Amino acid sequence: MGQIIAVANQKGGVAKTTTAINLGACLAELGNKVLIVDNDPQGNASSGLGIQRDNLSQCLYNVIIEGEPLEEVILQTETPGLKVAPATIQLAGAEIELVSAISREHKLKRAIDSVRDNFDYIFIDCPPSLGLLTLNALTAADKALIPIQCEYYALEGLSLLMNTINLVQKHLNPALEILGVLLTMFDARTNLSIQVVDEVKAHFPGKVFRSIIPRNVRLSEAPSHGQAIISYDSKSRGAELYRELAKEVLELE
Amino acid sequence: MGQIIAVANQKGGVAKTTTAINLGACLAELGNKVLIVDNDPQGNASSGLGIQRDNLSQCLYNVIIEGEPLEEVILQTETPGLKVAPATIQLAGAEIELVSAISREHKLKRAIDSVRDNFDYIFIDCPPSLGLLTLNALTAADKALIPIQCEYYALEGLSLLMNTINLVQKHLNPALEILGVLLTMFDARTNLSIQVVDEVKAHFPGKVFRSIIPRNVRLSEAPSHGQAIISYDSKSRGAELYRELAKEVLELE
Ligand SMILES: Nc1ncnc2c1ncn2[C@@H]1O[C@H](COP(=O)(O)OP(=O)(O)OP(=O)(O)O)[C@@H](O)[C@H]1O
Ligand SMILES: Nc1ncnc2c1ncn2[C@@H]1O[C@H](COP(=O)(O)OP(=O)(O)OP(=O)(O)O)[C@@H](O)[C@H]1O
Ligand SMILES: [Mg+2]
Ligand SMILES: [Mg+2]
Repeated sequence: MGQIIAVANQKGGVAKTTTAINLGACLAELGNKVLIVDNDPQGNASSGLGIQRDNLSQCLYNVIIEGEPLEEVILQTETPGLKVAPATIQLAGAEIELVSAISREHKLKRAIDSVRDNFDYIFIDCPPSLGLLTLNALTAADKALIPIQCEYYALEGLSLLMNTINLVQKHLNPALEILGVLLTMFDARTNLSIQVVDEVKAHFPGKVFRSIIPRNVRLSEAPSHGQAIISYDSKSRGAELYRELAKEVLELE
Repeated sequence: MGQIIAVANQKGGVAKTTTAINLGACLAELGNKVLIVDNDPQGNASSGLGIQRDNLSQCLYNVIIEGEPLEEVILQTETPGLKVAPATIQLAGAEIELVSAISREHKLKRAIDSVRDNFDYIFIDCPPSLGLLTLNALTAADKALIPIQCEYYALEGLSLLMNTINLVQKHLNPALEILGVLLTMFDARTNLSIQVVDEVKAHFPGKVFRSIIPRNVRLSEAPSHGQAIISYDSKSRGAELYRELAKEVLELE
């Protein structure tokens, strides 16, 4: 039974997509079968993995709104052992269409449960909001992984996020736990980064991953080649730290 | 009659808030009366301007959902000539509550029109989504300012954003124009930044501001002191480029 992990934080640009792609790829490199579900209408996880979205006839939208089996939209990526359920611009319509749908928060869960046994890990990349797409992801997930940028504004949104997770645990998914909090874009040259690390560790005692992802330009270049960091530049600091993180996630099992 | 400018882009972390605060502050420094409307439940524009959000009894939520006059929630900031209509965590409920409200896209416009004559510029900081809060901002605005990060994923979301702007122009606000596209977090040391600049200029001929905001750690430190960059570090590259941008915006009038 695969573990379903929602990568969520409504603060924008904190490395949700970068983490879903690269942690997923590093776990695949270690022999796990991994699926990335692109639950963000921006479709960054799909294009970051080299999927040509304009050529797709179906995507996650068809699964969530029209009940198409998830199996039908899953594609293989360049990385062995790593598959993706892509998103296209069509998914942007899902938030509004879900509002009046029956059992609207459980659509993604039902879809993912049908393929769950085929994978060891399933990562759901979330959009930067706490709307119905993210609620669907938190309802489908066993665990939530929360990336936090080492910047001042990163601390602001945490209470909003934790409120939402508590609501989901109370009304939609009592089994949901926090897998961990991941510090990203750490810049050792700035005091700000160090201050944020200390504050986040104080805020989430025992839940912050030891691996801290440094700011590394190779991580931001990799998606323009449609590759995960381990294919684009396997010796980079970015690849090294996401491999460390993969080992930590395996230890937590 | 003040000019109303929505700062919007559904891609997260591209410097919407940083641009609203600092462009606003630089225009105030030149003698203009400026208002920042924090239309994002994260409330980053409010805290970045030193507002203690936990002490507030009213915010933009009360204006949009309960019809409170906008005038009632406007506060003075540390920067002379710069005021803010703050957001608190309550605003997070507005997206869902607006869905079934009458004339739901025009709530913010009606509120802002009531104070418009008291300001030269009114900036609306948007959340990283294309939901009802951003639709309200684009309906209330004369112009849209689009910050774009010099990163690969920045190009991805542009068609989604332009689709939304076209829909707003067709059905909600025919007068809406694009004020300009602002390139942010430019890092001259990386090829990626240079490639993105070229692609964006090709995509928006004649609409890209000459001023390109460099990546500058002082810009990310300023909000932790509740100050705009011109108060926190007036001689920094960040302050210099936002002042240049302010001059360009004045030229466009
Ligand atoms: N450690 C890193 N070092 C340098 N750049 C990074 C790093 N992690 C992510 N990036 C870059 O920062 C930007 C934001 O990251 P990403 O898009 O993964 O965040 P996100 O949280 O998924 O954003 P959104 O909220 O829009 O979904 C991207 O351009 C990405 O390539
Ligand atoms: N030119 C810059 N140089 C360095 N850091 C910057 C720059 N502009 C913004 N930042 C920092 O980058 C992060 C993202 O910026 P900001 O929060 O303004 O983006 P946003 O688009 O408003 O994000 P969101 O989508 O969550 O609303 C912040 O921590 C900010 O301090
Ligand atoms: Mg993303
Ligand atoms: Mg913002």
